[in-house]
Amino acid sequence: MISLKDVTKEYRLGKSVINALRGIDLEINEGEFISLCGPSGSGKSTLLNLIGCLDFPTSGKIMVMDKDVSELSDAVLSRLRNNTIGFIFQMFNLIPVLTAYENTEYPLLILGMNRKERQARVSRMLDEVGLSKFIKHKPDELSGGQRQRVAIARALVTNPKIVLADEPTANLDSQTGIEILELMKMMNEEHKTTFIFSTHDQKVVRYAKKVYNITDGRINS
Amino acid sequence: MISLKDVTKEYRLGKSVINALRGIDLEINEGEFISLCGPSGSGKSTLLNLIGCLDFPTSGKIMVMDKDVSELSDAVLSRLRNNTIGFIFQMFNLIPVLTAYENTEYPLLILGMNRKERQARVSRMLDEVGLSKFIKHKPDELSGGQRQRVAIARALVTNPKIVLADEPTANLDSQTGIEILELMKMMNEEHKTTFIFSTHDQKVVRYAKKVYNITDGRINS
Ligand SMILES: Nc1ncnc2c1ncn2[C@@H]1O[C@H](COP(=O)(O)OP(=O)(O)OP(=O)(O)O)[C@@H](O)[C@H]1O
Ligand SMILES: Nc1ncnc2c1ncn2[C@@H]1O[C@H](COP(=O)(O)OP(=O)(O)OP(=O)(O)O)[C@@H](O)[C@H]1O
Ligand SMILES: [Mg+2]
Ligand SMILES: [Mg+2]
Repeated sequence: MISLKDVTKEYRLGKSVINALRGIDLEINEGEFISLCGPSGSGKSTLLNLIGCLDFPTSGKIMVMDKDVSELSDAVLSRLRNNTIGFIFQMFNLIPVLTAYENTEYPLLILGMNRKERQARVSRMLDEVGLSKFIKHKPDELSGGQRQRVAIARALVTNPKIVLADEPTANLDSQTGIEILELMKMMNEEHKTTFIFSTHDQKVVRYAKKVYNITDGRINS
Repeated sequence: MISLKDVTKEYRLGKSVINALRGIDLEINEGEFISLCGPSGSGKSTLLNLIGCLDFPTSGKIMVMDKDVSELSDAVLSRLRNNTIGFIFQMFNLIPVLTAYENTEYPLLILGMNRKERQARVSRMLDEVGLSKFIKHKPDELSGGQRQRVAIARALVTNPKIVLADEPTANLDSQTGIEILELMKMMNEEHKTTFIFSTHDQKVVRYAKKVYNITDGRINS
């Protein structure tokens, strides 16, 4: 479903080059529940961004849903991201002027879903992440962990095939983190949703069926 | 050194009122290493903001360094925050156009420190948090955990009397988190720096000498 072959990613800063990813080979099948672990700065977010087609490799090949992403037009890539992928950002990336409800609803508007269906889905999703009392709050009227949960709700509300979750429990207490993981485990079992986590949280690692360790841009085998 | 008496904090959202803090009594002495724990949304960040004089209670009294903060002028409050308090924000709040070095240096400029001394302190601090190779990176050229460490370096570089740390290890792997806690423990032992953490991380709780649990705006005793 997703495959990376000899993928590298370089960033340039003035004269220096940062080798964020140094030759990644990775295969991910449908329905997997995978965790990517490694020290701060080791390349986890970079890798997730490439898989999610939010960024492109410096070299190497990435296939998503059996398509070489470097050969897709912007329009097709955009559709792939909206219809197939749900992304939970490490920094949440919520829209400041929209409420928790509106932020969560946004991807469904892009999909052209009708109002009645959107309302049902958004309410249920926000309830699943424990935020039904906070639907009218904007991000700056929410706690850190509440913002994280809006980011989670927004990524899951389209019922995507692939969920890329960048440190989804970082700002959550143990109990809330477990509730989120149980929700994701259920989606994985019921819909065969593929989950790829980047995490420092041992609870997430325990839920994962496969763990890849990344250090300094390489996956340790 | 810090005392809160019957402190409440209300937020208004349209017609509804959110009671973020519901009568907090708390005494913190110099040199303490305290952790504040509780579920997402329970009031931890709100409490830290009040102690750090970044916000004011709806009712109740807050004393910092034996002064009633509601009686201080803006100028005195500002000096209190700059000279005495170091704040590590849950969302980092780095200045996007400044590099890691410049973000860390900023509080020393406010203190009017000379260039040679600033240079020595900033370099040492960024080295302590493992970022000497990243001093020229701006926030958007850093990983989540690297940004968190810049926020930490910036809060500690003035060698403040009181450090308010809002989830300082949330985006760090275990090893890096421990290194940060060891640094803070050393400052606490050498300088009697007072540390107040809000955290979901059991590692931080283990380092703390006192733990307060907060649920729904109240401290459980
Ligand atoms: N500006 C605001 N307007 C309305 N409600 C607010 C505002 N800021 C915070 N709140 C609410 O106050 C409560 C406490 O928020 P706070 O940020 O202190 O929680 P927290 O314990 O730090 O949570 P977390 O662990 O998720 O960071 C939350 O329920 C939040 O929704
Ligand atoms: N735009 C950029 N320019 C230069 N270097 C960058 C840029 N973005 C990321 N980097 C560097 O690439 C490396 C990998 O970053 P990445 O965000 O993937 O790490 P990470 O494993 O997610 O870390 P964390 O656990 O701290 O979130 C880091 O050393 C970072 O400084
Ligand atoms: Mg990251
Ligand atoms: Mg908080």
